[in-house]
This record gives sequence, C-alpha cells and structure tokens, in this order.
Amino acid sequence: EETIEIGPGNLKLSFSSTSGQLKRMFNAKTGVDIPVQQSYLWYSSSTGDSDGQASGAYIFRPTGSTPSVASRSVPLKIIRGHLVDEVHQQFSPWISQIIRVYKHQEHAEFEFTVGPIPVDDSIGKEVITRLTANMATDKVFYTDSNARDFIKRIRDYRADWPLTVTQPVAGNYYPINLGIYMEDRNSEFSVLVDRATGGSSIKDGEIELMLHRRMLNDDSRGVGEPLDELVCLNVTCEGLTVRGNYYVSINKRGAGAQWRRTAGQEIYSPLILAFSHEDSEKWK
Amino acid sequence: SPNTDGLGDALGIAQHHDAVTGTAKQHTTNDYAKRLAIGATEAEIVVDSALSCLLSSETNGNCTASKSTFSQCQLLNISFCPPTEEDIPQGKSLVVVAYNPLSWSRTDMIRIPVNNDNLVVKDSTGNVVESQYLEVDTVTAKLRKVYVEAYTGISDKHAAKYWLIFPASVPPLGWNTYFISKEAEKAGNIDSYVSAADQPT
Repeated sequence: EETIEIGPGNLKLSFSSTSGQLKRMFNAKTGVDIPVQQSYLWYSSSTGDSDGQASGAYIFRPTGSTPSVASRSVPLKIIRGHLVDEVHQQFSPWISQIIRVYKHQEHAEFEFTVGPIPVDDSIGKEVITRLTANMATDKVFYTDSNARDFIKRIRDYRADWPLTVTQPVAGNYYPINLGIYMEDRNSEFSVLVDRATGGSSIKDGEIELMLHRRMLNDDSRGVGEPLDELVCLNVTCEGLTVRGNYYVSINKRGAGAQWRRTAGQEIYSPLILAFSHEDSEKWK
Repeated sequence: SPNTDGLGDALGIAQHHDAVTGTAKQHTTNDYAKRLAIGATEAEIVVDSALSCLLSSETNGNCTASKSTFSQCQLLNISFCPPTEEDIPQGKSLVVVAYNPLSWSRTDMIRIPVNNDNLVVKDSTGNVVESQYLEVDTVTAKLRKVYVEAYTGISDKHAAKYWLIFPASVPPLGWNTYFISKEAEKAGNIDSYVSAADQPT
C-alpha cells in the first residue's frame, strides 16, 4: 500500500503514495529493474562575486553547487486507461509534470511545464530536472555530439588537457541535442530530449537536464541584456512558460543504443497531422 | 502558389550562432520567431494542399480537382485545435490524416482535444480503433488561456474538455486516414474508455 504502480504494458513505474515521488522503473519484458528518484530543482544565478562574472545568456554560473529543491513531497493524481496511464504532479505553483506510460511503448514520457519563473525575490533561477538512479557509474556518462554519436564524458576530466575545476556544476555541463545516458555493469539508463538543452551527471547515478532559465543580470559577454523573456497580454507581462517532453528508457547494458537511435528520430520527426470534415458516406 | 521559400529563409537565418545558442537580444529573438512562424504557416499550406491531392480520388494527376480542405494545429500541445473541438454533425466525420516522414513503419499515439466523449474512431477500412478519453488538466487549460490570445490574438473563451487518444499505424513515408464520428447511441463494444482517476493522499 506504500507504492502505486502504473503502466498498462511492459514498463512499470512505482510511486511513493506518501511523498508522491517516483521510486522505481521496471521492465517486465527485459527484467531491468532500477530504483529511480526524480525531482525538480533550481540553481540560483550568480550575479557576480569576487570574480564579477554573472550568469546570463552565454554563461551558466550558479551561486553554489547545491540547487534548491522545488518540493520534497508532491501531490499526485493517477489516471489509468487501456492505452495510457498518466501521473499528474504539481511540484510548485510554477512547476508541474505529467508522466505517461503507453501500452505499446517501453519508455516513459515526461511532459514538463515550467514557468513563469518567479523573480520577485531578486534571484535569477535556472531550473533543472534530476533523475537519480541507483547505479555505480564511476564518473562516466555519455552525451550526443550534435545529435550524432554519443561521446564518453568523464566528470572533472578532459582527455585533451589537464583540467582545473573551478565550476563543479557548470564545468561539467554539456550540450544535449538528442540525449544523455549512463550505464553500470548491468543496465543502461537513457534520457532523450525534444529540444536542445544542457545536461550533466554531477554525481554517480544522477542525470540532470536544464529546462528553463530566467535571470536578472547580463553576463557581459555581448548580448547586453539579461535572459528574461516575457509573454505579454494587453498591459500585463509575465515570464515565459516552457512545456516539453523528455523520454526515459531502461535497458540491459548494450541494448539501449537501438532505442536511442530509433526513438530519437521519431521524437524529431513527429507524425504530421491534418484535419478536415467530410461526409461520412463519401469518405475514402 | 504556396511554397516553402519562407521556411527556407527562416531556417537560413536561424542558423546564425546567436539563434542556435539563444544569445540574441530579445528583439532579434522575436524576429527569428516571427520568420519561423511565417515559414511554418506557409509550409502548412503546402502540406495541406499536397495531402488534399493525395487523398482525392478524382484528381488523375490534376490536383486542383480536390475538394478536401485540410488544416493543422500549431498549438496542439496546449489543447488548442479548432477543427477537432468543433461539434461533428450527424452524417459527417472528422478526418484525421497522419503523415509519417520516416522511412520505417511506426505506430504512434494521436492525442487531440475534443468536446464530446461519445465519439468513435475508425480506420480507413472502417474498423473501430481502440481509443481513450482523458480530461484536459487545469495546467493545460491555464496555458491555453494565456498563450492562445498572446499568439493568435483570438480571445479563447472555451477550453476543450477531453483529450481523445488513439493509436495510428502509418507506413514508411506514407499516410493513414482515421475517421471520427459521433455515435448515435454508444454501443458496449465500441472500444473507447473514459479514464479512471484516483488521488492518493
């Protein structure tokens, strides 16, 4: 009674009924079973310190390595059906999510809605989602290179030069166009995105994606404006809200590449839908 | 005649490094968005007219003979899609054409906003397709309220009530057609389900 399981097909997701948080992903066909937590957090944007460099459009520079958690327990609503099960979660007044598990698919779809990011406390915020799996990844993760091959990344290390780490978070961020994954001796944990973003694995077994940013300072690298896009209706304006999807799959080690390749192309080449009204008798 | 020149222009301009990385000034970003929107709208007209040609049984190579008029929905992700939300009169069908730009067959879920939970989905051979209804959530309804007016200038009074979900199987580089109509009386074997919700503490 402490967990709620969803998924009409092979993929099952378990949630804590007390905290509302994701606890586990299990694929009944492959037998892959990984404890997973997922949450939303935000880094506060640096306005410049002794260094003077502020976070802005060009530069990601959080004030610390530990982001604030949007919510430790989250109200959830479960919706079950024959084709899809959905979990609706509201992490804060401006962060919500729907997780969908379809009967015929073996990955989970996370639809996030983030914004408008509040800045009335005069703090710029850079919102991430973090997936924490119980995997020993030994500082290694993989990110795509411009949606082509996945390249091995090692935290706090560059193969080409001796790296001095001054930014433990931002210094390990990589551009994500297609996805990011990590593996241990038995399993792979893959995340694909529907848009260009940034991401990393700041601790072993963790993957994080930058989903939305709103800040109040220019980073003095040329753009000359803070990254603070607004949507205006009549005379009132508010920060932008972003809505998108990322997709999570668990596989046996070595089996994830096929999913990443085919699912990646399907995400970036969705079905084109066109609508019309016709007489039922004349349709063809 | 409709063409994709506007989209070509927009894609050319949007490959500037500031557009790719998001480091443009706001007024420049607005201009990128405007050009992409113009290109997408023009391309939509091209696709609608091409689909209309492909689906016409009377064309014999003459596309102007086609009578079908198609439209698309750019704000489907916030449940705004006037052609699917309209009431479907008796004897008429809402026709959904799905085109697959990939070179392999695929089955994807189609999700469209509707205002009636008494609809039946049939494929092009007349077989009933399994479908599911979900209520449109409050976050989506709120987004729709703000963004439809901001993007289209339309004052949107009525939010869609339901999402209708059904699987579409589409051949490589091809299309499939689905027909959605109102059932006079919902039979027990229609294969459409309203989702059940529960809210654990």
